[in-house]
Amino acid sequence: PFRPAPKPGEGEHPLQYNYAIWFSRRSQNSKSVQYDKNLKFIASFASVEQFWNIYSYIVRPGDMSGHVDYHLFKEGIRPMWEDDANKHGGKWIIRLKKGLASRCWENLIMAMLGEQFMVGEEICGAVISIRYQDDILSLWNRSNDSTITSRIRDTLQRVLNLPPHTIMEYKEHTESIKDQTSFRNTNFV
Amino acid sequence: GTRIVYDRSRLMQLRNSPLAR
Repeated sequence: PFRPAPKPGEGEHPLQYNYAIWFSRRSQNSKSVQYDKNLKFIASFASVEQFWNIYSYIVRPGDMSGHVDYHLFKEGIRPMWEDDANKHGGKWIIRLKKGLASRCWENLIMAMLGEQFMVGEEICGAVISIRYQDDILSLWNRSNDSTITSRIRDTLQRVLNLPPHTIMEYKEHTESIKDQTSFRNTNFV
Repeated sequence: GTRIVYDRSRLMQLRNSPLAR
C-alpha cells in the first residue's frame, strides 16, 4: 500500500519534490497479469537523508537477476504511460552493457533528485530495467518538446559518464502504446 | 521560487551524515 513521504525531520535536507520508489518483477504468467498489479510500492521520501536511508537497504539493480525494474517517480505520478503527467510525454532510453546498471542508475537518480536537469517541472521519473542481455535505463518527461528533450539528453550525457558510442533513443509514450514494443508500462491492451 | 539543487558531491557528503542511517 502507498504511504506518503514523511515530512523532513529536524536537520534533514529537503528535496525539491517528494518521490516514491516502486519495484516490479515479471511473473511466470505475466501475460495475464496487469502491469500495475506487479508494481510494488517500496517507500516515499522527502529529504536527502530519507532517500539514502531507503537506498541503503534496497538491493542494487545490478545485483538482481531476472526481469525486474525499479521505478523512481515524483510522488503523485504513477509509473505508467496513461498517468496525466506522462501521457503527452516520452522517455530517453539508454541501453547498458551488463555491469553498468548500478553505477548509471545511481548517477541518474542523484541528478534527478538534485534538480540537475534544469527543465522546470518536466521530469517525471526514472526507470532501471534489468534484462537478460542489456539493461535499460530510462528517464521520463512530461512533454515531447524538442528543446526540452535535447536539454535533458545533454544533461544525461554529462551526468552518466557513459562509454563512447552509447546509443540514446527518445520515444514518445504514444508510440510505445501503439507498437507495444519495449517493456510495457501500461494496462492498455 | 528558488529550486532546491544538490550536486553529486553534496549528496554523497550527506550520505555519510548520521541522519542518513
